[in-house]
Amino acid sequence: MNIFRLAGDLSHLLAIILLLIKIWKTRSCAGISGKSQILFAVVYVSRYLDLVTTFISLYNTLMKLVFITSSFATLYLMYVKFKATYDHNHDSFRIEFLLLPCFVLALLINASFTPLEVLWTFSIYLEAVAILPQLFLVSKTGEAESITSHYLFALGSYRALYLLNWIYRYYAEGHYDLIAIFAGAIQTILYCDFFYLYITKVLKGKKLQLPA
Amino acid sequence: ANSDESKDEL
Repeated sequence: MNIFRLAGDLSHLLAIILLLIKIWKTRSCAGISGKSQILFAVVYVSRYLDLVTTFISLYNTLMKLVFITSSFATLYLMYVKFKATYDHNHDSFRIEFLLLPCFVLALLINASFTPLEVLWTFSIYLEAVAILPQLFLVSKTGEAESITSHYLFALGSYRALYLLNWIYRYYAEGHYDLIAIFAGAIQTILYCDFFYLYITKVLKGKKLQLPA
Repeated sequence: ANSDESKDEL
């Protein structure tokens, strides 16, 4: 564990908490993509199957449980409790266009061809693109509430911090994992446009509004 | 190179 890794995990945790707070306080999931949240739930379940096979540390187990539980809690709030506020019409991204290619890619490019390893790899690829339905929703509506922007910023920062963690680990431990590094870089790049808008608008107290 | 070491990451 190094500072970048810890900061990345905390940023990830913060993102999830911000999202739950936003939905709970406003009693609404307007502006949030249910499609992205479904993909994140798939990511966590397929990645954290090792919860039942390998014990790494208490921290590791707890964080995995928090990520899985909170993502299902988010889905419950969106699709059951506050269903009426869900932005159906704008959330029209077809997730099978992400799920299928990621799965095929995981079958083709993985560290070892075993069920757990392929599913782990699938989750890494899928996570890289899971935010696309959310970014698509923001671009369709042309704006995002400030708390939604903070959520996206924290979620995007998490993988960027992991990139620093991987650079650190490469120099400090000689450790690297090309699949994670490649997917993490793609994931971070997808957020760049959003990061720019966040820094130039939201941090200056303006609403995140896309140019018409 | 997905050793148990890398599975420590989330």
